Amino acid sequence: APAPAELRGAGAQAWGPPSPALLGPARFALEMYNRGRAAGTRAVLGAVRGRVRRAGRGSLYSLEATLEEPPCNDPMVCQLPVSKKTLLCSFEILDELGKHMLLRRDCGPVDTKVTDDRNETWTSVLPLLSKDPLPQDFSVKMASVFKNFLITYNRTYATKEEAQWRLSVFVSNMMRAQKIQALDQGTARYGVTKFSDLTEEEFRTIYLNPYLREDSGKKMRLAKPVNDP
Amino acid sequence: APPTWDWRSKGAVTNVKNQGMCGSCWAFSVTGNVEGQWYLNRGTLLSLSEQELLDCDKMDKACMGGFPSNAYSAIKNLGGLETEDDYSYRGYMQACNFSAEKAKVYINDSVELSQNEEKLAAWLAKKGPVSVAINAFGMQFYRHGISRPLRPLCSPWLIDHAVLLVGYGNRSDIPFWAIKNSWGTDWGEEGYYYLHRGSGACGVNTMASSALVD
Repeated sequence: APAPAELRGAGAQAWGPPSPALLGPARFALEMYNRGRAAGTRAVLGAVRGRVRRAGRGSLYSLEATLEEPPCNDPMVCQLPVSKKTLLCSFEILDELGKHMLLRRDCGPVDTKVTDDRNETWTSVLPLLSKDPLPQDFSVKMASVFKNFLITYNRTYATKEEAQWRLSVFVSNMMRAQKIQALDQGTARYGVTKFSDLTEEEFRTIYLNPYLREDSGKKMRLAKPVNDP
Repeated sequence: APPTWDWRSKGAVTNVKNQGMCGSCWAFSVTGNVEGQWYLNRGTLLSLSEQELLDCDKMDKACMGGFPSNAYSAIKNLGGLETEDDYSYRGYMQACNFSAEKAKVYINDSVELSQNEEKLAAWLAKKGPVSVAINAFGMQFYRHGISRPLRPLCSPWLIDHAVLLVGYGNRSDIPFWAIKNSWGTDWGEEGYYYLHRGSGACGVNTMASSALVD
């Protein structure tokens, strides 16, 4: 079905409380953002704007939203430095037959004033966003990269839901790899590996050795330098 | 230290192994070091058992993690290491069924190595591959090339992965450590990771150690 009339005309560029048509995807995006957080620590939705595009059997929502993080006193726990409360996020959500799938999430702290496009301030806040102008066929491209990943590493998933979840993790990991790439001072290349469908937490828990941080193990004597006769 | 060195081309390094879904990197880092020490001091390259360490090294935590220094001590106390073939890898902890008669190698001691990367390179070139522990930041998505993450992102204080230094050199004037990982050959450069050398990148110089074989 074509996108709801009020969306097409909904001033998709105007900030404001989510219009009824955006409410569903906006709430889903917030739910995914707060996933795993205890009550009282969850962010709440602020202003939303967005647009919708047909994609296959469903609709692809591109949302920009401000999220308000609750006050956080413990710097060791806070997602943000205590002084910053508002996040500016962009989400891409695929709505197929009433089922939502998060394809992309990108968030960063901003000043509490939300600026609009005309003075371009906010794009400078998320440089990666402005550098990557979100080509229209982004989702199609990601789906194809994910398909190659499944073939290369012979990956299968037990249910469709698991596959959808893994696709959203994969897409989010591609963003992470892109950031690691941008910040690397060497010649390393980062991208798709056999671990690309694991969340950071899964990867850390399964493959790494956090025990090494806790201690240094049995004390050993220092080796003599090699040139020591 | 010589400008470049690679124990892989000198027969002191076994094939890249795969720890599977288990936090047993510490065991692979130690067996890799002992394999090198046994080869350089006793002349035979044997692939040694990580499963024996998972099952019988009671000081460490098998798939939940462990320390190379504890593992050296366990090898000494047990009386040696069996080969990979005799005590093959499962990727999860079982009851210990080590038998001293089957042990093919032993170690006499273990030492902590210098945190000075030049001295470390000199030690490696003269004595053999070195067990180290690093911060694994970025390694989930590493494909190839010399990695050099920003220091705040790859803090030397947040060590969480043990690996094996097998060589060092320069690529286009960028100094690197050649690191044998234990995630299989379908990760990184045929299972190897290349990390910037000389800047303490990701804490590579903070937990260097080796067994000693008479």
